[in-house]
Amino acid sequence: MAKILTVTNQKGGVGKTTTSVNLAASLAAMHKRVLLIDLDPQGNATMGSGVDKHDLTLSVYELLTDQASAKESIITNLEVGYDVLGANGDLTAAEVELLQMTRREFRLKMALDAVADQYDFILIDNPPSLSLLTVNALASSDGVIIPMQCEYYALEGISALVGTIDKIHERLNPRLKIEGILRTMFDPRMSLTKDVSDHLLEYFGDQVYRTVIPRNVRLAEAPSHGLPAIMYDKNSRGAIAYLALAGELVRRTDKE
Amino acid sequence: MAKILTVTNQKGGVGKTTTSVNLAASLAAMHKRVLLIDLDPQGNATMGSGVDKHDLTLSVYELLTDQASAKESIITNLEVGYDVLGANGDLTAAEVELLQMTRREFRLKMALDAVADQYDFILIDNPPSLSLLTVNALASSDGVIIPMQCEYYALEGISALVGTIDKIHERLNPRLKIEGILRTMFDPRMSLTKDVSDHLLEYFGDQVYRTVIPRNVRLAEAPSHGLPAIMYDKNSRGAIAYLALAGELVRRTDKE
Ligand SMILES: Nc1ncnc2c1ncn2[C@@H]1O[C@H](COP(=O)(O)OP(=O)(O)OP(=O)(O)O)[C@@H](O)[C@H]1O
Ligand SMILES: Nc1ncnc2c1ncn2[C@@H]1O[C@H](COP(=O)(O)OP(=O)(O)OP(=O)(O)O)[C@@H](O)[C@H]1O
Ligand SMILES: [Mg+2]
Ligand SMILES: [Mg+2]
Repeated sequence: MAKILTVTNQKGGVGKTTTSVNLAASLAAMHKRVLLIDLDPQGNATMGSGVDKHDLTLSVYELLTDQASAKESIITNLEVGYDVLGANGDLTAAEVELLQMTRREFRLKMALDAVADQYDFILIDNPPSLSLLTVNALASSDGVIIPMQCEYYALEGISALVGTIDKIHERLNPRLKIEGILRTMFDPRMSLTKDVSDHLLEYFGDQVYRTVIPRNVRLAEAPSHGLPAIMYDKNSRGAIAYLALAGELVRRTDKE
Repeated sequence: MAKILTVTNQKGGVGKTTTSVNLAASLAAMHKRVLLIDLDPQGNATMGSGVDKHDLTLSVYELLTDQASAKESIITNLEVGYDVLGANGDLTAAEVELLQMTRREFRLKMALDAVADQYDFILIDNPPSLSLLTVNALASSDGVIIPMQCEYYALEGISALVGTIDKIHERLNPRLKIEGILRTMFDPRMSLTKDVSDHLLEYFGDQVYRTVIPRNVRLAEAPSHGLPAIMYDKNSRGAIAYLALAGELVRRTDKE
């Protein structure tokens, strides 16, 4: 049965998509069967995985609005080594349409039940908000990965995010927990980064991944080639860090 | 009559809040009368201006839902030199409530009409999405400032943003135009940055500001002190760049 993980943080630009794409590729490199779901109308995780969002015949929009099944919408046999359920601008309409539907928080979960046993990991990338799309992701998941840029505004917003996760745990999904907090774009030379990182370790302890993702230009260049960093430049510090993260995630999962 | 500017980009983490706060402070330093409106439930522009979002008795939420007037909700006589209409988590509810209201796209514009003549500039910071809150901002504005990190995902999303601005111009606000595209966190050593910047200049020409905001750690440190960079460290490259931007904006405005 797949472990389903939501990658989310309502703060923008903290590395959600970069983490989703590169963690999916790293788990696939460890011979895990992986599905990456893009729940962001920007479609960045779709493009970053080499799938042109403008060419999608079926996307997560059709899945959520009952126009297609997961099996029909999922794209397989990709160069990146993992399967993709893509997104594009159509998804913006899903937000308003979902509001009118019954069991609107569970549309994604109901659709994934049919395919979950075909994967070891399902990762869900999210837009920078705590909207009904993200509620659907959290209601479907075993855990939440929180990418966290070690800066003031990102730290300021984490309590709202933890509050939302607690609410979903109580009302919609009792198995939901924080899988891990991931420090991203980490620049040890900045005292601000170090201060915020110390805050996180003090407050969240073991929930903070030991693996830290450094700021590394290769991670910013790879998406323009539609590739994860381990395929664009496998010896880069960014690619190595995400492989290490995949290792840490698998070790923690095996221990449970 | 105030010039009303929306600062927006649905891509997350591109410097919308940093631009809103520092441009407001720089215009105030030029003795302009400035109001900064925070339309993001994260409340970053509120906190970045030294106003504790948890202490707000009235916020933009009450304004949009007709529970208070602009005059009652605006906070004046602040150390930062400009007035603030703050936001906090309550604003998340406004999104759904606005959907049920008449003239829902014009709630902000109607509220601002009463105070617009008291200011030279009104800046509106937005969340990383193209939602009804941002439609309200665009429907109220003379122009749009688009902060733009020179990286792939940010470039990828700009055509959707320009499309939205065109639609608002046609249907809701015929005076709306792109005021300027601002290159932020600019690191000239990265070839990716240079490539994306060349793309922007080729495609948007004069609409791209000559002023470029460099990556400068002082801009990331200032918010934790609740201050704009020109008050936290006025000789920093970040503070100087935003003063230059204010100068360029005023020159362009005077020429019109
Ligand atoms: N460790 C890193 N080093 C250097 N650049 C990075 C790193 N991680 C992400 N980036 C770049 O920073 C930008 C923001 O990252 P990304 O788009 O993954 O964040 P996000 O949280 O998904 O943003 P959004 O809130 O818009 O969904 C992108 O241009 C990305 O390429
Ligand atoms: N020029 C710069 N140099 C260094 N750091 C910067 C610069 N501009 C912004 N930052 C930092 O980068 C992060 C993202 O900036 P900011 O929060 O202003 O972006 P935003 O577009 O408002 O994000 P959101 O999409 O969440 O609203 C913040 O931690 C900020 O302090
Ligand atoms: Mg993203
Ligand atoms: Mg912001």
